[in-house]
Amino acid sequence: VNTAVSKKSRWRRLGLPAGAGLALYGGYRQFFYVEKEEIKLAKNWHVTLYRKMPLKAISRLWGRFNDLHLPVFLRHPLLSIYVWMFGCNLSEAEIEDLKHYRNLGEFFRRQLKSHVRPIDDAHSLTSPADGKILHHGQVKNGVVEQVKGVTYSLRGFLGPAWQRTRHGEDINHLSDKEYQERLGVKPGHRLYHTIIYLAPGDYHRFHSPTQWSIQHRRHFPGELLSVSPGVARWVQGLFNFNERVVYSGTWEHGFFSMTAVGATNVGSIKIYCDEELTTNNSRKQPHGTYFDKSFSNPISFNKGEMFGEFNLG
Amino acid sequence: STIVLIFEAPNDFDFKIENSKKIKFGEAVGT
Repeated sequence: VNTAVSKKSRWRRLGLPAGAGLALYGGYRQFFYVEKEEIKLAKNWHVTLYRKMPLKAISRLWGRFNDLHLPVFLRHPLLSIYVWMFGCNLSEAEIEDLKHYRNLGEFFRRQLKSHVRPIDDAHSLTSPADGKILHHGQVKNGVVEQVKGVTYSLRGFLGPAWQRTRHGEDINHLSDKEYQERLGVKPGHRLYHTIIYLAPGDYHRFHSPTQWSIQHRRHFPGELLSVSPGVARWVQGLFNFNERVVYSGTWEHGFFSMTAVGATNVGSIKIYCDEELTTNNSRKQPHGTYFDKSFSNPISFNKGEMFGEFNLG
Repeated sequence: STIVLIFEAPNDFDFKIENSKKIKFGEAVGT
């Protein structure tokens, strides 16, 4: 008993310095954690080199390869590797039997069971996809944050305001701030944004995030750089380089847009209400080129309604 | 791949999400 009591008091005496030591160690870890999180942007030559890589051609090849029909006996072992590598939740898939999918392309655009994703009725805006929130918040001075501290220009992302270009007004000479002011956001309102990153193992179809109507589509046939969080932290203006399709219209509060941004090996975007759209074409277009389509009869969508899908290729 | 939403909303629009957190299709983003 004596030994135990003396040991206990010894531990008590040790408590304060041990706690201080742990706190110091925590501080040290925190310091280096913050150090590691410091933004280190790619230099211009890094970005130029990265953009020179034939990622679109490689993606098209990857897409074609994954459209080949696999023999039935190979489907389960090969697709299981993908499921294991990217942590896909097979129990949520409408078809759980891997033998049913003729190739990885089909598995990639798999549907989910109808009951596994209930749509939130209490909030006006819901997530259009499974993924990770890269960033969200207010758009200030025409600049959007892709991750904390790394930005891209709203004007570069959306292009000239289509409502105004119809009347022949050129707004390319405007600053980012002036561009946002010209979007015509109503007094008492603000412009907000949300970026959702879909990892390779995620469900790759996407849905309408709210009740809204589409009046316009703009397709930027850009590049197919990776959009993983690490690259988003590294390449400033990443989303303005990539191939993307912007659907714009209105919701209960005014302007609303949803943009599907392609990525390396996932450059094929299909939108169910827009059969004319083709992406990741072999024809090279200069940076900033875009193609417009106006819907003379706006297309209405309800919250949760199926909207489109990303495909390999 | 990525989905980007850009939208107009009242000043008091309330986000229900956090950066770097996973989200599932149909879950609340804001109101």
